[in-house]
Amino acid sequence: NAALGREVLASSTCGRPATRACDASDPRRAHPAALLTSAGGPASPLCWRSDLLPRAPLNVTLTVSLGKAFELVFVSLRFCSAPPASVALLKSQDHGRSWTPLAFFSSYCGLDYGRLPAPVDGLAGPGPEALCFPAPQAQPDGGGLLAFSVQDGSPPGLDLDSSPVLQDWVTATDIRIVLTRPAMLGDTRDAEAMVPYSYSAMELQVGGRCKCNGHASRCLLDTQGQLICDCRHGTEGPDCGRCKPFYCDRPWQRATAREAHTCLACSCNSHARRCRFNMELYRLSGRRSGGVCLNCRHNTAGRHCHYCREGFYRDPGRALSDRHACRACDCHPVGAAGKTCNQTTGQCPCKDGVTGLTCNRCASGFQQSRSPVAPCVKTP
Amino acid sequence: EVMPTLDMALFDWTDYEDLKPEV
Repeated sequence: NAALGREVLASSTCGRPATRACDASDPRRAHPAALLTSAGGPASPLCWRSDLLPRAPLNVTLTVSLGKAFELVFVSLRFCSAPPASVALLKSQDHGRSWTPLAFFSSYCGLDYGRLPAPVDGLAGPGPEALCFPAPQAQPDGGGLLAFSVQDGSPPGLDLDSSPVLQDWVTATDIRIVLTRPAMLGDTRDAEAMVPYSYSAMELQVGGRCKCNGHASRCLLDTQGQLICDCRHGTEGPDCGRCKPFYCDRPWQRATAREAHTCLACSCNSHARRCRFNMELYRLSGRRSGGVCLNCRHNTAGRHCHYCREGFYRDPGRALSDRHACRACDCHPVGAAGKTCNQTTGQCPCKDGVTGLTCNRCASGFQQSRSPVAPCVKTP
Repeated sequence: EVMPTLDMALFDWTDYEDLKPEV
């Protein structure tokens, strides 16, 4: 129950000002919305109660923030009195900034929500949609239960692992229940028919699991008290929804039952701490590797910091990952024709008659001259 | 035969001052 212990915001709660039946300042006679998600559950005799609603609009909303994204399974609300004749169930995926309907419950689908009643023989469309179901029935004890399963609006056969549409359908950060029309009042546009009424409920449950996209097996409270996934597979974020900074050798993907889709670390031979993903390289590699190392250190260069930058050459006696794997060419300022040596052998380009790895000696049959332009001349 | 390394002190930089390396 993702709603357990979470704060519920009710647009109307009785007791302010106090009446004989309800006094918000007296714990024995208060009926706060917190009762809906407290641990007391159905065993608790206390109910949340709205203010008396003498005239339309009779909408009362109950909003519960789940703290992070969850994958819903069901939502239920147990009423203490006769359940409303019309209820809208909404969800938010962006912490309450926008809302989309999950389902409607009404004896007046067209009148209250402009919708046709849900077809009894299944969904018409290929994807999940918010349908209008019959209003919850009053129970013999005078209460009633509103119950919604995410399967109720979803075509059979969709698999959560393979259906992004279904993944989107079940994802919610907040749940809102709009009690639209009280029971018994019929068409509330008829002012003559209206009598003071209040909604009353005892338990709100939001069945679901912490959404971690398959990359965590548990959720934890962070230092700010926020619920977050304990991410693995090289992922991070509240929902493990992205790869960690250095783990971008291939695109982030949701894990499935068959494949973890681990975010892979870039291959930088221990010479870089950052990398970026390049989709074109990823495609060219046959969808195997798209990471490009950034800021190669230790005089290395290349996509994987796998060769030496200009002016340096590979020391064959050291491993590629060694911080001294690349040695400076050290070409002689007079004997060499340039400063860049062969990156593999370290051989500098020598002027005529000059020899040596760094071009620092005259070749056999040559001797040093006084000219820095032609430092070695043939021995007479 | 191992030749001696080039002796920088032997070079005459008179006409090549702009090429002279910093030591």
